[in-house]
Amino acid sequence: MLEGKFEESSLMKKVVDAIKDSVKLCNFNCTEHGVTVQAVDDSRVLLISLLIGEASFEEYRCDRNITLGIDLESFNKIIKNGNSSDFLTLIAEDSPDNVLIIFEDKKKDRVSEYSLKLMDLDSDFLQIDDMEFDATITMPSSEFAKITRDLKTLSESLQIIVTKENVKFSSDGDFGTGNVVLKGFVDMDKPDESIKIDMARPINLTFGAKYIADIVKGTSLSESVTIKLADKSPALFEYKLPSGFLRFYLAPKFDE
Amino acid sequence: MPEQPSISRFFKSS
Repeated sequence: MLEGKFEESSLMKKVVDAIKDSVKLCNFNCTEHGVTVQAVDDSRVLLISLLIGEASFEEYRCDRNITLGIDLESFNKIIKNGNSSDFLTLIAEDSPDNVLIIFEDKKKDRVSEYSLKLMDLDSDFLQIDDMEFDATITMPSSEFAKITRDLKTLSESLQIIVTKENVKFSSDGDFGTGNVVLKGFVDMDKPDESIKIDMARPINLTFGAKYIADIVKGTSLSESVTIKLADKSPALFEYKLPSGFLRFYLAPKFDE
Repeated sequence: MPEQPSISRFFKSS
C-alpha cells in the first residue's frame, strides 16, 4: 500500500512539467525511501533520473515496493486540475491497476479525487556509477536557462568551455556566433545567485542544444543548477529538490 | 559533423 501526501501539489506539477516532453511513459518506483523514476527519452540520448525523497512528503507510507507505470501525458492532464497550493495525495494498492490522485483545497472543504489507469511498462534500468568530473559549475538555474535559450537561436550546438577562472557558453551558427562568459562570484546576500566554478582540468564540450532545451524545463524546481562535465562522458545537469533531485545525463557530441 | 551518441553507450543495463 502506498500513501504519499504532499503539502502542495506544486512540486509534482513542476516535476511532471520538467520531464513530460522528454519521456512519455515511465515507471514511478515507490519504496519506503521515496519515489524514483529513471527513463530515457525517445531519441535515447537523454537519461532522466528523479528521486523524490520521503522527506518531500507531508506524510509517506509504502510498506511494499510498488511500481506505478504512468503515461505522463495522462498524469499531466489530471495534475493540472489541482491548485498548486492544494494538498496532493497519491494512493495505490500493492500491484495496483490504478493510482488515486486526491487534491484537497486548504481553505474550502473541497476534495477532488481522480483515478489514473496504470500501464505495465518494462523497466530497462541503466546502472549509473559514480563518475569522475573534470569541472563542476553551480549557477542560477534561470540564468542557465536564459543563456542556453539565447544561444540556441544561433546554432543547434552549444559549446561549454571551462578554464581556471571562467566558463564560456558558445554558439557558432550560419548567420553568426554568440559567446557568454561567466566568472565565479559569491553573492553574500543571495547565495543562490552565486556562480561557483570548480575545475580539475580544462574542458571543452559540445552538446545538442535541443536536448539542453529539454533539460532547462527543470528550472522551476530549483533556484540553482549544478552542471558536471567530463571529457567524452555524459554531462550531469542536476536540479536539487527539497529532498531528492532531478538529474539529466547528456553525452557530448564528438567526432567519431 | 560531430555526432550525438546515444546514452546507453555509457550506462550498461543492470
